[in-house]
Amino acid sequence: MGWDIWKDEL
Amino acid sequence: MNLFRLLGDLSHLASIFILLHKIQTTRSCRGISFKTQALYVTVFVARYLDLFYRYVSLYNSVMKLFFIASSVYILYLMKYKYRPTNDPSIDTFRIEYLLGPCVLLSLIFNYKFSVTEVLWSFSIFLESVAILPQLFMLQRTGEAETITTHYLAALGVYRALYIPNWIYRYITEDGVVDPIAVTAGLVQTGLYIDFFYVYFTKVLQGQKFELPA
Repeated sequence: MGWDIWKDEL
Repeated sequence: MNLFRLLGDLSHLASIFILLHKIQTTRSCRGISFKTQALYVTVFVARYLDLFYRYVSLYNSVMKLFFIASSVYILYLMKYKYRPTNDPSIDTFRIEYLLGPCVLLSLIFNYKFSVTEVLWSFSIFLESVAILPQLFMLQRTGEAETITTHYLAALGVYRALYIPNWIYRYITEDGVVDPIAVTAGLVQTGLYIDFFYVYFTKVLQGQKFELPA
């Protein structure tokens, strides 16, 4: 549960 | 990768092909905002600098290169090949009102205070409002060619599909979200609501896209 950085998205 | 995101990305690809098709078959970029297209180039270049230092997948890299190349090509078409059909006098949205706040927001909200991370945040915020000069132009002229509305609809669908993608990720990835991407993405999708209303009630019923006077 929490924040993540979705750098796999365009 | 999930189905929502894949369909969203394909819709984004489709929007670009629709735009290229519109320009090339009508031999005109009438009705297309140069400012919005220039903002997209800025968005893609700022965000996809990570091509140089982060490898995600072949799909990811190819898409990034395609988005940069096609957006630059569209600018070229508008500025050179079909320049006489581009009318800057109706493309009057003041983009400094978008760029300024986006710079400020990216300096405040980012995941790390570094050049690449601030540029990434900036690109996310800028993408969320980059369509405004185009929508403003539509509002001003009060009508649009049907093909141009299909372009906008495909772009809007791309953004809309990212929302179920995030919900899916939230569920499957233990309640994790990317707050910057989600907040900006919701704003961006919200901007299309008015357009979609007219698109669904008029264009898809076979009528011309015309706004009430």
